[in-house]
Amino acid sequence: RNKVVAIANQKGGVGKTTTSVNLASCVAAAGYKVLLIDMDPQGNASSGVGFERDLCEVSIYHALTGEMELDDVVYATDYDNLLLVPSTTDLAGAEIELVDDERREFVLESVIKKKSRDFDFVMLDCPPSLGLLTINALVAADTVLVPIQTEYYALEGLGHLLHTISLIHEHLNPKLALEGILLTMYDARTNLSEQVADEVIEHFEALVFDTVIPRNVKLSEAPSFGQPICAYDKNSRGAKSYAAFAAEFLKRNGLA
Amino acid sequence: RNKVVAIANQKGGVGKTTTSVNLASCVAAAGYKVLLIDMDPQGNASSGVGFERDLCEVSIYHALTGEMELDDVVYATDYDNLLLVPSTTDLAGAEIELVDDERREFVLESVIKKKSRDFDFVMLDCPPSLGLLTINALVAADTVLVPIQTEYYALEGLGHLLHTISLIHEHLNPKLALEGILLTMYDARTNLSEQVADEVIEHFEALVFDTVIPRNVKLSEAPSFGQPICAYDKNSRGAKSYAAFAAEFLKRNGLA
Ligand SMILES: Nc1ncnc2c1ncn2[C@@H]1O[C@H](COP(=O)(O)OP(=O)(O)OP(=O)(O)O)[C@@H](O)[C@H]1O
Ligand SMILES: Nc1ncnc2c1ncn2[C@@H]1O[C@H](COP(=O)(O)OP(=O)(O)OP(=O)(O)O)[C@@H](O)[C@H]1O
Ligand SMILES: [Mg+2]
Ligand SMILES: [Mg+2]
Repeated sequence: RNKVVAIANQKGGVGKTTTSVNLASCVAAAGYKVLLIDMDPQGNASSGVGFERDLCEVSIYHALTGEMELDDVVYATDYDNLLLVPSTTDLAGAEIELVDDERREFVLESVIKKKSRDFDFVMLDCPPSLGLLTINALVAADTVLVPIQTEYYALEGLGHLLHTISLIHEHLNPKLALEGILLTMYDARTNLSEQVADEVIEHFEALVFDTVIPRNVKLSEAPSFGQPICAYDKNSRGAKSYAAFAAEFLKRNGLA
Repeated sequence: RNKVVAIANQKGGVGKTTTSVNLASCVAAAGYKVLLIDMDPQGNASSGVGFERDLCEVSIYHALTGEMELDDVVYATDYDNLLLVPSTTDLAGAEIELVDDERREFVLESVIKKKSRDFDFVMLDCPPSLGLLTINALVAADTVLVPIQTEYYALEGLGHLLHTISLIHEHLNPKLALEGILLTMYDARTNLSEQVADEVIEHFEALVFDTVIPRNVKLSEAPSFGQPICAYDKNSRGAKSYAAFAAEFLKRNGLA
């Protein structure tokens, strides 16, 4: 219960938000209770599930600064079993505000511990950096899910990310394990995708999910309607691949 | 002379590095002296011009912390007129280390001022965040060039970025102006690209460069060979579009 999964990669644009939103919504549609926390000041996960950020009064920022409890910043979404803690651009200030806090890496962990409701999964969408917001997510997490685009620059940063994860495991969060590595935006028409995928599978073998997410324009259209892919176009290749990924994720977690 | 251009956008994966590397190399190939400074701890711009990061002894990190002068961390590249100040993962520590410095936003500006060599352009590749590294780049810059992917999430963040730029202009760097907005990864086969492009052009009109960079796999293959696109495949659509962009950039700067 209340398994916390951080979706992280400091490389930008690799599909962190797309994976957070679609995994959370598919797992919720399968009947599991999911809390999605948007830890990125850009707030893409919030708008990806249809949250009107302009109407947002309270967000994860208020829980991290201690002004409010987590329970007070949880919002319903249009999707059964899926609740959201949104973020706004205020969150960008939290990185500097947290620096002087002695327990600056543990703020999110203690915020989540105080919540009163139970969930099957708490999912954390991380920003593209290894700053304090992502560190907080990795300290609060039981596991970390690493989406990686099948492109060269994304491959280059993977080693550094895994090194950071093992440092966090060693010094700040001994329970932290790797949920897995998810290959995203795979374009079967290019050699590059195949080469990068082969390289990742060769190095990381069983850590790499069997499901590979293809590049599919429906996945990038859905956020402009504020809908996860299963709601926007359930027959698209994007929806089918995230449904398959959610099934694999649940199976690896002993559920199905 | 020594015009400083920051290439910035907090949204991840929009083509900041691809634009920095290819604009710098095309402008250098046209005979102008360019210094490319990699302000991203990921170091993608460094490897994008063929720099072996494992061999890197000194980098922008050492100049920002005051251990060395900028002159001491400038390296040659394989390309005429193009010099590089590389970055390594050490740079991620600089964000926290700079926080206690009273002049923490002005460190890069004073580092660049002390250099002894003259260039026509100094280009700064920024990380995907609005943290201290990007703030330093925006304070040191004369202009900021904003690449934006023709996708919904990238569009969502544009307003916040332009707001941050005007705050920097007001409080920290009154000379800061917008170099322009560059549409990238345009996929003519999808409605989404056209819709996002139309929306950006409608809102920002003359600020948007006429050149639009198409999605072209050669652009994502080139970095794995450590080459800018003009060196990797000069007849590709990617190379032709960045050559056209460089020509437009030079024309807007009164050069040609
Ligand atoms: N499989 C896919 N096929 C096509 N487009 C995709 C796919 N996955 C994500 N996208 C699109 O690619 C862009 C980047 O994805 P996304 O925003 O999810 O990445 P991110 O890692 O969360 O980015 P950031 O680093 O800014 O947080 C978005 O515009 C998204 O809609
Ligand atoms: N026009 C293009 N066509 C195809 N691929 C592209 C294009 N521009 C960039 N890419 C690829 O898309 C990915 C993202 O681009 P890039 O790394 O330049 O973005 P970025 O904004 O610098 O990312 P970050 O936010 O991590 O710094 C890279 O793998 C790059 O090779
Ligand atoms: Mg994201
Ligand atoms: Mg980059």
